[in-house]
Amino acid sequence: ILLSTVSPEQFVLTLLEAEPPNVLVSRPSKPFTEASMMMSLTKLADKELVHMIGWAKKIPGFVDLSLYDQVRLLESCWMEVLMIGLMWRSIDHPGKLIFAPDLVLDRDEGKCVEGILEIFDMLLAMTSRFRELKLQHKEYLCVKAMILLNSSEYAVASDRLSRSHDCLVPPCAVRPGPLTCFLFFVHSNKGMEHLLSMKCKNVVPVYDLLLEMLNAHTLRGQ
Amino acid sequence: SHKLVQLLASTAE
Repeated sequence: ILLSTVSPEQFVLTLLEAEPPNVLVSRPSKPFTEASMMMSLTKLADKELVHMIGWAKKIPGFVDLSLYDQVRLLESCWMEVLMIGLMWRSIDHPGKLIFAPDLVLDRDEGKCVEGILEIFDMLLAMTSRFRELKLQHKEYLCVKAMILLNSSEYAVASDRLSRSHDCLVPPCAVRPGPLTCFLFFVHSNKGMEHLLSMKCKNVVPVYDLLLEMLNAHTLRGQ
Repeated sequence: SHKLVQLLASTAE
């Protein structure tokens, strides 16, 4: 895509086409235990991460970055991208978290897992805020792309990436205030710490891509 | 981050 010739509408269309598919992770037939809920959530996250990489590669400008910068951006933002996706899926369902179409959790189910209720409440509160502000789908797409492009604590220098940024601004310019708020709402620290503690306590085995991403975050934090 | 790099480097979606 020649970014200089792309209209904001076309850019939003590109983001729409980049959207990952819905991931399914069936709910266990028995009531949740701490281990089974964490297992469902980590399985889902691992599957979603694979799709997230495909999504990122379709964000204009991203693949022009060095592999090193691509890794750095994704390692910084993956939990926030998972969270905003969850919030968007849950926006029309007060009190529920739609992790997947077949994994809908009520707030109180968070009581199964030590420490997760606080995170569920935070996610539900952020989702209600999105609902109150009437977050539109195209705004969601733009905010999610911004989370990716803004995620590294180091400056990622790329002419194409800054032009991507410029393309993201017009669709969001209608309501810059609320959209800046959306960016501030999405914080992943608590979720990351919780997942790390669940892994350290051996409540759930964390493997594959999710393990890599969690380790990357942990190493950077030290 | 081996798998991440692998997935980023692969051209197939």
